[in-house]
Amino acid sequence: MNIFRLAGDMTHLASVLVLLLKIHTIKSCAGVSLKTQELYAIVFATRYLDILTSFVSIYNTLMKLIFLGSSFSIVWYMKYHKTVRRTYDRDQDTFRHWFLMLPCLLLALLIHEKFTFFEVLWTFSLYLEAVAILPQLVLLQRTRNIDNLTGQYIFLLGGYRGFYILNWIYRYFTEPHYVHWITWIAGLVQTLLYADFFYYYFLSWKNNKKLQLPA
Amino acid sequence: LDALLSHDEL
Repeated sequence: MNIFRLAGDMTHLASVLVLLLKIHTIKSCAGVSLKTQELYAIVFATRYLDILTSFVSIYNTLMKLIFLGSSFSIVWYMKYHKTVRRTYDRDQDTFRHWFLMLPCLLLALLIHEKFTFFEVLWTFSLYLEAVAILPQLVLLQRTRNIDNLTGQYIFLLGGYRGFYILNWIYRYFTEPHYVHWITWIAGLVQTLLYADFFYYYFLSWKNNKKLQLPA
Repeated sequence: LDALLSHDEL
């Protein structure tokens, strides 16, 4: 564990907490994409299939449980909670998530480190995580008026990705044989998707104005 | 072990 990975995990954790805070205390999920949240639930479910069979550390297992629990509870809130579900922008959040899942599954079947059930699903989760933010970014672009918590949620998620890249660079130079092309390329693609959002986020922060995206 | 090593991240 290095400082970059810890920082990445903590910003990831913070992003989930910000979203849960918004949903739990304000009882609103306005501006949050259910499609993206469902994709994240699938990402964690397919990646952490080995939670019972492979043990890395208490920290790892605990974090896996937190990410699994939080992603599924966010989906539950948005779909079934009687007040929260009414604040969901159903008509704007129309991204077809099958268009993301199918290519990711095909790519995982073609490009993987080992052709085993767990390994292919694990690789699928990497590819899917890389593009899972897209429905959220599209929704953001459509609704345009973004409240602070939604903006902070996406900002923290992007921060998590940035720290993970620093973590990989650090591990590459400090650990022998640490080479994981699939993880790196998927992670890099994911981080690049945030670049545009970050640009406008910093612009609004610099000008001390509410975040607004161009049409 | 190698496969496990690549899975030690979240």
